[in-house]
Amino acid sequence: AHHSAMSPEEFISRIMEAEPPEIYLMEDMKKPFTEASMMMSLTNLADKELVLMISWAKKIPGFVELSLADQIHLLKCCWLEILMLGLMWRSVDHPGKLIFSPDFKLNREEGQCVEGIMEIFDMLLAATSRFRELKLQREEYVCLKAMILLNSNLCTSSPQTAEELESRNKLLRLLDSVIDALVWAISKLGLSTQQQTLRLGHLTMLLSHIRHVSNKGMDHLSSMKRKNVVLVYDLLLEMLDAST
Amino acid sequence: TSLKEKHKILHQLLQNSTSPVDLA
Repeated sequence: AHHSAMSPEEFISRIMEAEPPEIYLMEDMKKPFTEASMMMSLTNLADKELVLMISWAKKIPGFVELSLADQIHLLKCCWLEILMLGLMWRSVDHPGKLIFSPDFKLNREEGQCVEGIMEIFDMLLAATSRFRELKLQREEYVCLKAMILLNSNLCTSSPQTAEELESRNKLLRLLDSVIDALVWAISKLGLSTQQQTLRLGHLTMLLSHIRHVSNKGMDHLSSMKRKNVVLVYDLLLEMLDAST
Repeated sequence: TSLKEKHKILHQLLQNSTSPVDLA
């Protein structure tokens, strides 16, 4: 069925099914970390996750109907935000820890070995705490992730051709479906109408923090690459080059 | 540089009907 004909419940069930599987770093961790070893583990994991992220995006109803140019632009704009929201979701029940993968968990203090990363860890932990306070539900999490993807490029491009305009209109309708799905997910929590409106506001306001941390993270990774602390390759290199 | 050349892997993964997991 086309996403516009789906009920919010159906739409959420489709994006829940699209969720990527758990991913393992599968490296022999030599502790204590060095700046290079920690950066290498983080970028290796990000590269693996990126491949799965493309597969995830393609499973979001309506995404592959957008123009290929829009699909590329959206993914290159939001990839680090998506990785960070996933990290927050995995870490939400582990205060003070960042669960990058089941076999790669870091305490805040372990960030000390990489110059400039502690500040980013603190921002990630703070946003995770906020999600913990709000008792983020899985249905809400999957909607927020889809919202990040579809909203990522909305204010940085303006359609010129008829094809671009058509894709943009499809994108806006798709965002409507995701917003409807999030509203529906919130409505299932047994809150008053006012509390539902407030929750929607609080959840969507967190997205601006995630964009901010992602921008910081992007600058940090670019600087680590420039200083040759870490070798960035494959899909991650393509995404990073695209965004610097 | 065209979008396709600049984002070779991303383009390939988006266009390919095979699961990216298999490609990886």
